[in-house]
Amino acid sequence: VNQQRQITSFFTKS
Amino acid sequence: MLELRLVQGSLLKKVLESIKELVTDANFDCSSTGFSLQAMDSSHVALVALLLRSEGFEHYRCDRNMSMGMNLNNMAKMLKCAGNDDIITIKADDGGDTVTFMFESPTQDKISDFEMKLMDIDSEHLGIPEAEYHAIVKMPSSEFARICRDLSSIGDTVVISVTKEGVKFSTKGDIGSANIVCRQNTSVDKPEEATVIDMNEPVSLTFALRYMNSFTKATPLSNTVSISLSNELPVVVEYKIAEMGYVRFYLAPKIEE
Repeated sequence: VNQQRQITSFFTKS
Repeated sequence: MLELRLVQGSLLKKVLESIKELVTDANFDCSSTGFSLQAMDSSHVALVALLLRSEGFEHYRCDRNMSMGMNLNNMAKMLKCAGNDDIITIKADDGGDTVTFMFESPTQDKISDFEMKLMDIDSEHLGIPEAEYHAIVKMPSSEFARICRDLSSIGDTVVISVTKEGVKFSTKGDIGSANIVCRQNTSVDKPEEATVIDMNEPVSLTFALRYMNSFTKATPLSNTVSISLSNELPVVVEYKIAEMGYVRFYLAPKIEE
């Protein structure tokens, strides 16, 4: 099953 | 003090229509560079980045950097009251708690102002790293919208695969499956009708169609869309805003656990 990733796991707080 | 006069006011109307479904509340940031926004949807799966460069405004005054929290649905309601040919001016005072949208008809015989309450929004600003994408597909925005709409009647997710053969959009659902392949096609009459595939490496990624369909609300902003893909990275769906900037949508992929 494909799990939906969150954008916050790729881009971090600046 | 902030005063931004946009002759082509319809652009701002279209920008709001393109993002209000994805994001409820957002901070608009104003600096000498331009009028911008970065916001995530409530599930933190997608991110929208908007830039309207200061040079694109007929008059651009922004004395100090300002961040204005707005409810996008309310902002869209106010902008809907502007005519498509109207000039729109955005005005705000430093430290004030309202923003004013002024609409002028092209013949200057009707001038309206709508004042909207600002809100405090705690928003995280994310750093978006520069990335080398494995493949960039440029295609007519209406074609991309059509594909997303068609596939979402069959399935919930789309697999976008780029090979040297072209770009393939695939879905599967309870009633069956579908594959749409677009080949590079640069021999068309108008450049905006071309499909251009710039591929360094083959790439294949899975995305939720619900978000892709939401991004296509930006179709009226640009004749073309560019889709930048890298394995295991968020896709970037970009609509350029004529001579002013862009709306970019980032969407996290679905990844096999």
